Amino acid sequence: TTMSWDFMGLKEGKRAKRNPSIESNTIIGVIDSGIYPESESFSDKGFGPPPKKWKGVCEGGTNFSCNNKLIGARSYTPKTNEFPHSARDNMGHGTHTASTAAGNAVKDVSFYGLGNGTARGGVPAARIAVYKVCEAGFEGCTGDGILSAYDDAIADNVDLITISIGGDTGQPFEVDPTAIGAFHAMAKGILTLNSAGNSGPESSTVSSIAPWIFTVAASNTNRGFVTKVVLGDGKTVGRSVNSFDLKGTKYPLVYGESATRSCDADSARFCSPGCLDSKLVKGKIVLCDSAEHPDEAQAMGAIASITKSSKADFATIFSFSVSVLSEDDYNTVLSYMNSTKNPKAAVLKSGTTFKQTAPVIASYSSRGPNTIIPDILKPDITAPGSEILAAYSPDAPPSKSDTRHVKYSLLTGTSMSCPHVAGVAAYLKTFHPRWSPSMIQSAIMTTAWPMNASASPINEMDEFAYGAGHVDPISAIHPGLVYEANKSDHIAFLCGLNYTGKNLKLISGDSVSCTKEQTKSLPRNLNYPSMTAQVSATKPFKVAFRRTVTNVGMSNSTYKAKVVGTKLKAKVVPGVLSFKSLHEKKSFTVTVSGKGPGAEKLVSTHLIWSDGFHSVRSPIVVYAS
Amino acid sequence: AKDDQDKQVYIVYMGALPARVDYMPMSHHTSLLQEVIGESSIENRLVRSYKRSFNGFAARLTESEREILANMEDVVSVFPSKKLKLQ
Repeated sequence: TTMSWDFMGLKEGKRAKRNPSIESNTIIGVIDSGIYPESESFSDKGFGPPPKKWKGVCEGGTNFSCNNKLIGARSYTPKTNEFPHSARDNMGHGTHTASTAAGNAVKDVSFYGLGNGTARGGVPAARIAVYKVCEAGFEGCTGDGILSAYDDAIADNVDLITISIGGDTGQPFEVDPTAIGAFHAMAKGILTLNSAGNSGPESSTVSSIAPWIFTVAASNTNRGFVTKVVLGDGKTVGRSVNSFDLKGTKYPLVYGESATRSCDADSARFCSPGCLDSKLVKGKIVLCDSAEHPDEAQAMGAIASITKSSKADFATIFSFSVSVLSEDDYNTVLSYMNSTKNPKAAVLKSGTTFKQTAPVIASYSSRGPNTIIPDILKPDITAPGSEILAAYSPDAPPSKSDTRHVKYSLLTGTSMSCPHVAGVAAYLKTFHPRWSPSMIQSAIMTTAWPMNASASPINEMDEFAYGAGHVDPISAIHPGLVYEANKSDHIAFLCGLNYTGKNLKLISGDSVSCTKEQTKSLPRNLNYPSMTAQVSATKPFKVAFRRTVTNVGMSNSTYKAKVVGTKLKAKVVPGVLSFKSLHEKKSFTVTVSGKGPGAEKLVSTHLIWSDGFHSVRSPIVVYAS
Repeated sequence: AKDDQDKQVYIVYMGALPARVDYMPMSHHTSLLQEVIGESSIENRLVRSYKRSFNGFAARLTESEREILANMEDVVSVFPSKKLKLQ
């Protein structure tokens, strides 16, 4: 966050327009691995008592105190012998996400001098309530604990919920605690932000699929950490966050494959656990074909390690000097080593570079299409997720096998992008306190920066990668028009999916029945800010999307429709919407047609409503699976 | 020990909280569970109750107990409590 908020245009302090009194009354519910309450990011200096609406408690457990910034804490993790039962963060993750969403502005923080700047949340004056559902040493976060966290967070009266937790793929609503909890939250006016998942770049990997959840993908922004590897015969560049300074000294290189006496070549070249021989690696730089186990080389006495990764578009912290190279760069090092009698190299301390192509979607960010509801585009939006420097728990090591203790560290994942959008949603809510979750979501989606999939060499998934685009906090304040969908709209949507009787109650919680009209409604006609249809790969298609927009711009205004891009034939009826008052609603239909897009292909275009001041942009995606 | 191995934590989802002022979720959850397991003691069976924003509970159940609960009128759905990951 020492760079990410600036990158998005949400400047520090008075350089950004803010509503301090409303921001101070905003409560962010963070469902995660707990929090490090002593962090400066959660100090309550300058904060008054909790907002009157707050109905929560501080039940953080042993040695855990709340304050006027961190106003609530609860824990749902199983009791273990390893850690006292507490909301204290033993993993670092929850501290990181909470501070990204709503941490105080803390000057001059860095990771051993790297990434120096002011760490801050999107709404530094907001309050934080923590719901701990994950514990270190305990594999995973339980579904029953997550549902308890929702049960309490909604009743405690938080304003929005951020949850950077999920499975590997999308699950049907009826067995997804996040979908059930978030539905009840939405019904009470609370927006839930959820990470898309880290299973990209493969398609159909997005794990957060319900339309009442705001699903966040991750981008790489304009600051990148690089760790240079200097070879005897030249130079190449690698990726990692290397805080260790070997002063440019060159050390002998050895390949993991030839540094073993106990494993076959296929295991040894990955530096798999138990394979490396300390006599063969001590004092050397070890080349490992995988970035999974460089700590094995460290444990055997290596000075440093050079590894490769197919996902070398982001940097990771290691417990000693490591540089992660792309396949090509790694092969360069290997061929240098194989062609030289006494190969040597130096792994330098990390530096940062400016990446002009930013933002690009991160390789690991999970992609659509939505496996459960094919006609709802997921993820919805993109935000910075790579190499984010934010508050951390000194009780957790910054990397595997690491003995260091830090208060600020770098993490990467859609876990990190999710609280950025939570911060933006909270920021937006300070300007529009009465806006519903769908209005907030719509405003953020329709004002997003357009992204270009081709900017990333490993991404050809377009909207399935980045949704509506990259979050733009400042533009989101003035969306002009919004697409609203309330609880009854979502119930009609479920009726269209053949949820009836008991199953409908399962999601909605209410004993409601579907009308004939609702049962016939198509999921793609949910009043969503994006428009998606799955069609036949080879047959010509013609699909219609019905939408209604609410005027939240200027009372007297006229919007004209424009369809950008030539890949789809699209018609908007009516093409002009005239509003006489604020909150007036107008409906329209978009009809798109074309020939079958081909198997596993998508074609997309954008609908833009513009009154000359506002630009309300929605992606239109047609695809075949 | 075999009994414990047979059981896993299930989420018993019961939808919205009834609007009745005399409704006591905890006692409802307890009685449902007692009815299914056929014992008055639910010690080590009831994992947690959902009672503030929606209705339901989590309990250690056998497959046959799960089936009985799933068919009860007050119960909307019973599904395993899976482990999820930080992302």
